[in-house]
Amino acid sequence: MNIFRLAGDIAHLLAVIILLLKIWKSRSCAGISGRSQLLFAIVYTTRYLDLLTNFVSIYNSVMKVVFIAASYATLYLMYMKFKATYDHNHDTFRIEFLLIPVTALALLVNHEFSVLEILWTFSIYLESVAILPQLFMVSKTGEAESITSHYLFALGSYRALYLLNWIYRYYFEGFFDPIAVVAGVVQTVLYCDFFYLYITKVLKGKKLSLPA
Amino acid sequence: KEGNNFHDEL
Repeated sequence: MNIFRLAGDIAHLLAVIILLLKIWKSRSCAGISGRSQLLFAIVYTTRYLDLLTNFVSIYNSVMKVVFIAASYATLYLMYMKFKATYDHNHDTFRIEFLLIPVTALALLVNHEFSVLEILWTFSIYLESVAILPQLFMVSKTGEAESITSHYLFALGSYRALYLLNWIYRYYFEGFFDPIAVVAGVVQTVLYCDFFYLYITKVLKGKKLSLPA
Repeated sequence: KEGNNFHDEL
């Protein structure tokens, strides 16, 4: 564990908590893509199956359980409890366009052709693009609430911090996982446009709105 | 610990 990885995990945890609190406190999931949240639930479920087969540390297991539980809690709030506030009309990204190529890639490019390993690889590839329905929704409506942009910033920072972690681990531990690194770079690049808007607008107290 | 079947990250 190094400082970048810890900071990344904290940013990730913060993102998940911000989202749950936003929905719970406002009693509304307006502006949040249910499709992205569904993809994240699939990501955590397929990646953390190793909870049952492989013990790393208490920290690792607790975080995995928290991420799985939080993703299902978010889905419950969006699709059941506050269903009436879910903005279907703007959440139209076709997720099969992500799921099909990601499945194919996981079957072709993996560390080992075994069920758990392919599911892990699938989850890494899917995570890298799972935010697209949310970013698509923001671009479609042309704006996002400040709390939603804080959520997106925390979630995007997490993988960017992991990139620093991987650079650190490469130099100091000789650890290198090309699958995670390439997917992590793709994931971080997808947020770049948002990061720019966040820094130039939201941090200066303005609402995140896109030019028409 | 070179990736294979042992993923210690989240």
